[in-house]
Amino acid sequence: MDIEQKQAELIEQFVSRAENLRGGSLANVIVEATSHPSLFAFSEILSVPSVAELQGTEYSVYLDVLRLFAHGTWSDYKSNAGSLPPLQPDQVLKLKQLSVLTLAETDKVLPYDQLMQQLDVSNVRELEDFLINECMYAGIVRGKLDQLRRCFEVQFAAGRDLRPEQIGSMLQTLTTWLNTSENLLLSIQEKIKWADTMGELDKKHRKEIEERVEDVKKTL
Amino acid sequence: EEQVLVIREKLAELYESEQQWSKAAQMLSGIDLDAGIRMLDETYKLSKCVQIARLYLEDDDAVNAEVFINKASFLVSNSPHEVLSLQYKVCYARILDLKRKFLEAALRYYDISQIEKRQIEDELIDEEALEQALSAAVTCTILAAAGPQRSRVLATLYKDERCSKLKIYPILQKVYLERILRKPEIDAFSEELKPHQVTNIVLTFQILFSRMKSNFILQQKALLPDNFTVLDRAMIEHNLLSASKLYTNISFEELGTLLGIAPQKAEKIASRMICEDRMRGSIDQVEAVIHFEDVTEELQQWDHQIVSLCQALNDVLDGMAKKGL
Amino acid sequence: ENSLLRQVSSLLRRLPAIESVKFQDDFL
Repeated sequence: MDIEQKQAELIEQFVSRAENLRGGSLANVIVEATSHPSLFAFSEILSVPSVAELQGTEYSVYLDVLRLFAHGTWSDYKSNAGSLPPLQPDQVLKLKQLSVLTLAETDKVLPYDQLMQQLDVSNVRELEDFLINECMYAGIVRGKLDQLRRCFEVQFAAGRDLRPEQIGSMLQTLTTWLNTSENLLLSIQEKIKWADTMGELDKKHRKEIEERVEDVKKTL
Repeated sequence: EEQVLVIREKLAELYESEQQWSKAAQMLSGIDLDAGIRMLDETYKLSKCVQIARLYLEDDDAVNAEVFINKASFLVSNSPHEVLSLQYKVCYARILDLKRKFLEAALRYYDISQIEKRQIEDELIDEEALEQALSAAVTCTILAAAGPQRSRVLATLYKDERCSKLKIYPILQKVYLERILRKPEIDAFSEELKPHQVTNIVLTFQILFSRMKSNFILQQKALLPDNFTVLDRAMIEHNLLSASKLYTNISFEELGTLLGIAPQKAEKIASRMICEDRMRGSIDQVEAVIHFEDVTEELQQWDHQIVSLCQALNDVLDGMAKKGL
Repeated sequence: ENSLLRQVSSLLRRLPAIESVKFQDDFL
């Protein structure tokens, strides 16, 4: 979870700055936060009261930008580009990185074609350089590139900000984990018990055999 | 003997002032340090051996220099003169470096860079010289062939916070983190070893040699039997190992583009590394693809993944505990 | 706790720990 440790301090900085600002200067902080190379989490900033107050003002588009970076993808931006301010190159890069995290939420194997389409990348070299330099070396994902199968196998992906509707499915997954783990523990205990029993039986059987050998020896 | 010795030293001095290093060394080599009428004292012998070695090294003649450094090695341990022993250390590091025993050279440069005293006898040691020794240690480690010992030295250097101030640090960081070095970075590193660096890599200890030619530039330019320079080879091998951490398989075409070299070159070095068991994998020449294999077996990888999952779960629980949840 | 939620979200995607034909064979 080092990505969380790395950005914890940054989040704190931006939150404390946002709390004391209004209007245009607050909008600048939002642009700065969504451009920062090491920040990939925006919920905390979103929950600052003064940020929510941007709603309905001339700066509400920056609130939309922040929501986009918290939960959206590059495709979302493109389909709403008309109502959002133009993004700077650093913001575009970040939104594409966040898009990879969103894709990794649903699948552990990401086809190149899907990635190239989602990230507006035209060739494999450019896609792989992006995944290597901007994702794996940035520490937000870990995985392996498979050129023959043209896919990216994700081993680890940093978590993105959660939308409220995601909590339910998370709880569901955790409950399943819990049940599976308990069942696993139970079956391991049964196996241990079975092994012990078999061990005892084996010992008893071996003892009977030895006694019978002794008897035969005596008889002889 | 006495007069001959004086004349030789005088002639050597003249040759040295004309920068005819090997001639000066040969002149001094003619002094019979072992036999002769009067027994020369150990310190005199040691200083001559080191001086002759240094002169040969000025002409990058590691073979002759090593002869005299080996003689000096019998004398240096008993010598009370720290100046001489430091000069001996630098010569020895240079000889190892010239002989491309980069890892041994790196360890000795690193040892030199850790000198604590800033004054030895009547000589001052300046920070810049120590920094050059540290930089030389990093450069040699990077040029050394990949392997567990090199990884250990890389880790030591990476954790030495003095290194973070070196110009070469970004390269050290990427090499340590096993990250691919792109062509511009390699060219920049190569530039670092160019002539202007000769003076900079000079170990400008006043007690050491007034001018010591770095042989990195020779190393870097020296062509190996397979027509690669030392630097080329070190960088390509490093990048291949870094790529093997990122790819399950890759075509040589793409690999060549990624590493900034011809696909045939990539294939040639990859095949040698696989044969030398310095990289796990197989080459499909029909498809022109290299398949990288993980050093760890699948089941072990599974274990590692489960371990890191449990670790991550622990982190979450610790985080919750910290926040009183 | 947004940070914890993100960590849990990342954690949930760590399973299955490994998916490869070779692993299935080795595992069996």
